[in-house]
Amino acid sequence: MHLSYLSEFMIPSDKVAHVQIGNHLEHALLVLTRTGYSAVPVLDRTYKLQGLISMTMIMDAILGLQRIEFERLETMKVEEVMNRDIPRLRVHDSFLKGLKLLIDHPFVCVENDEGYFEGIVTRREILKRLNRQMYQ
Amino acid sequence: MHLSYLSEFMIPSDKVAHVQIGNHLEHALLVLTRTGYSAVPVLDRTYKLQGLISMTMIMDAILGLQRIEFERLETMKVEEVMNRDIPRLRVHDSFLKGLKLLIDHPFVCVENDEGYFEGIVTRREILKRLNRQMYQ
Ligand SMILES: Nc1ncnc2c1ncn2[C@@H]1O[C@@H]2COP(=O)(O)O[C@H]3[C@@H](O)[C@H](n4cnc5c(N)ncnc54)O[C@@H]3COP(=O)(O)O[C@H]2[C@H]1O
Ligand SMILES: Nc1ncnc2c1ncn2[C@@H]1O[C@@H]2COP(=O)(O)O[C@H]3[C@@H](O)[C@H](n4cnc5c(N)ncnc54)O[C@@H]3COP(=O)(O)O[C@H]2[C@H]1O
Repeated sequence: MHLSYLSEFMIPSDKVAHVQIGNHLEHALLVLTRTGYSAVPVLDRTYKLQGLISMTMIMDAILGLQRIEFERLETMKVEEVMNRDIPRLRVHDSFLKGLKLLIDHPFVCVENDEGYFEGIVTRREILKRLNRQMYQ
Repeated sequence: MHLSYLSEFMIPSDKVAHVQIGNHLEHALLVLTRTGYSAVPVLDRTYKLQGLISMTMIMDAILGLQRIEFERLETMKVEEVMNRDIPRLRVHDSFLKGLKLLIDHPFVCVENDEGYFEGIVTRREILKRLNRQMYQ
């Protein structure tokens, strides 16, 4: 298992819901609500990884002192609230490296050497494998 | 490890953010946004576990066909949108039983024989332990 590559556990980019730089918060909110994911990656037009955005980040941004300022959903963009400081893995990174990051992150984005988005590694996939190991 | 009890990994109830039956969606949304959690347990007044509520469930409930119907946050209650069909563990359940459930659930609630809420077991705690195991 220590010799496994993350590529084995990765959900490929074409199966990953995401939003784009330039999208307004309202679009991101709709994507998250419709897919049911609490957070998704943010990519730019060239398909490079830029950050990740969550329901909480959006809500936090529109929670004013007096009331929820819903109009901000139409005026603010994802790049204003997303988390840019995210861990990044490579396809050939080890299982152990992925496991360590997944301790603190529900999913970790995988990119290639040029920074193009390849996919994500999730806690669920790692837990499934670890569960199988327990029976060996 | 197969002989570990879940109590070892459990976050006790006094440390778990939750909402109550009877709370309106607006209150739940504020609790989720302020704690930063994407989902929390729902308890009743006697501290019995009733379900769990997430950001997505709330958003789903207010997403109308034409627009986001924010007024529903003040009129709808948590019991109208929460997920009542949730797995439940006991304090003396095995690590393996918890691991299996955490494959599909980011956290699982623990209750005692009377149905009173004891705490939650999270993927993070299980992954930390599994990571340590890999070095043994
Ligand atoms: N449509 C669905 N079908 C089946 N199960 C679902 C599901 N939506 C959520 N779940 C379950 O809930 C867990 C937490 O989802 P969450 O959206 O908070 O957190 C997710 C989400 O933020 C992200 N993610 C997972 N799959 C994704 C995808 N295809 N596209 C974009 N983001 C994804 O990775 C996080 C961890 O995912 P993980 O699979 O470990 O864990 C998932 C999975 O066990
Ligand atoms: N305030 C915080 N401090 C440090 N890390 C934080 C954090 N909020 C979130 N995280 C990190 O993000 C993960 C996903 O959080 P989420 O809120 O989607 O999903 C959470 C949340 O729904 C629930 N949860 C965890 N701790 C909770 C608590 N004290 N009260 C209520 N619910 C909790 O269990 C899920 C899985 O939690 P887990 O720890 O495995 O995984 C957490 C943790 O690794």
